[in-house]
Amino acid sequence: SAGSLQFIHKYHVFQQNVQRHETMNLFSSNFWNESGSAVYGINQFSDMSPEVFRATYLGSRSVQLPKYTLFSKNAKKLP
Amino acid sequence: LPPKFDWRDKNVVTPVRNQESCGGCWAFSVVESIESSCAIKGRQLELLSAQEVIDCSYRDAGCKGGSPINALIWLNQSKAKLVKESVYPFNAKTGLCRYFSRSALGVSITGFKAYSFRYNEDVMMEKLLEWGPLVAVVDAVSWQDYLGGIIQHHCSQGQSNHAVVITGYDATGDTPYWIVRNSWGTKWGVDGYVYIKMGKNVCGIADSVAVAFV
Repeated sequence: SAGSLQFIHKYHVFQQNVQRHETMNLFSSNFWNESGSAVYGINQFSDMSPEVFRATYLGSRSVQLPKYTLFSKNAKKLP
Repeated sequence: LPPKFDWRDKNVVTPVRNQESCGGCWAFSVVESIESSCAIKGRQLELLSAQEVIDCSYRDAGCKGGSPINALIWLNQSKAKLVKESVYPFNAKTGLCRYFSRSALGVSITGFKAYSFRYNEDVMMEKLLEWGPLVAVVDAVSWQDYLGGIIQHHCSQGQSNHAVVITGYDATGDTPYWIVRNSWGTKWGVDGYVYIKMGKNVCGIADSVAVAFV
């Protein structure tokens, strides 16, 4: 509810996120004048700190994989 | 190669899902790849259980995270039958693994491939057409704020943290891009999808790529 500690915290996080959106959008339009560049703004994750977002939604670990080469392509044809 | 291609146009891609507050993107990406592989092989397109992979892939940590490659290794070694979503529905929590008998209706994979296509995205285009939708592990930190358009910056390589599925590409415009399916619901991005610039390994899109075969 409005005025609660949680509300104040989330509102503060939201304001910081909005500032970040502006920086990201400015960077894309000012530094690179590229066509179709991504737009950043308010969505369902905007009241979430980057740390919480990362911990909640980014749950994949990476594994080092071999580079695909022509050899990999031929290898599958071997008996 | 065609200048534009999307497996969605072939009706072999299931609707975008929502992983909610469960860090199970790794399981969703693998299951979505298998769903498409089945449909490409001529079977009916149907939702398979991501919850089964979340609960049962013992090399991973369920909703606390995992790796698509580990899930594929488990599916391939165990030949576990992936049942329908309706049989083993998603509940956004890691639970006890439910086992199904070998006679149960479901899909088991016959194998998988996993490679890095870094600096080789042209070949990756070819493989997308040959193999079907591709699982990719990317850096998605900046995706928290994404609304639409083609991601070309604010994304790093070599720091992958999120698993997605590449369903197509579009190289007809000034900025060629990959069409990438996410699992954060349809309200996020472009109806649940995100576009990533091709050719520069943006977000590490080509670093860790896999596909399952049925």
